[in-house]
Amino acid sequence: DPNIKGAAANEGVLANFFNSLLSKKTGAPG
Amino acid sequence: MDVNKTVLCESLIIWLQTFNTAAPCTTVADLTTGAAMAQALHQIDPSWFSDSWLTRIKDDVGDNLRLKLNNLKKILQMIVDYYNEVLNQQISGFPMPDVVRVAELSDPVELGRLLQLLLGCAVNCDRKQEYIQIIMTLEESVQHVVMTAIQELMSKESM
Repeated sequence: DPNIKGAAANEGVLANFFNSLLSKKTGAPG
Repeated sequence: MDVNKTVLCESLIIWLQTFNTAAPCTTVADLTTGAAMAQALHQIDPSWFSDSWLTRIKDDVGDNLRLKLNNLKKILQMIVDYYNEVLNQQISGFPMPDVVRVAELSDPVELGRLLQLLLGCAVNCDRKQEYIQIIMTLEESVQHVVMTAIQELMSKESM
């Protein structure tokens, strides 16, 4: 079902983005 | 009205509701007082958006435009200083929200920009993990708007 595939892909994009944001260091210089 | 910008404001209001502020946080009009935004900022970084700063934000402004505008100006200035002095991020490329239009017209486009800056504080502060995880529990359509808003901020910032 293309709708299910689309929803899963969408979920993947969001998860990837927020997980990469989680692993990004805080802005202040170290 | 730019539909995308209205969607931005609506989605960021849904996000702001996760802070469970004492001040009402349901409509654009609720937010024009600045009280809910200031209380959320106080949760994000209470050492910068301190108790004493929060007490200078009036929470009973009613329809008094001058008091609303004073609150919004204090919030915007403190957010800009937070980016510069705490996060070490220059956001000069980001269009600054017109707080006069927020106070006088409840303009959702300008309010959306202000909320976008507030979002940037949350996802860059020391407790960003907590705030990002909360964002990940929101409805997908809201997460999408939040993601786009963060990406736009990141594209405008320079070290």
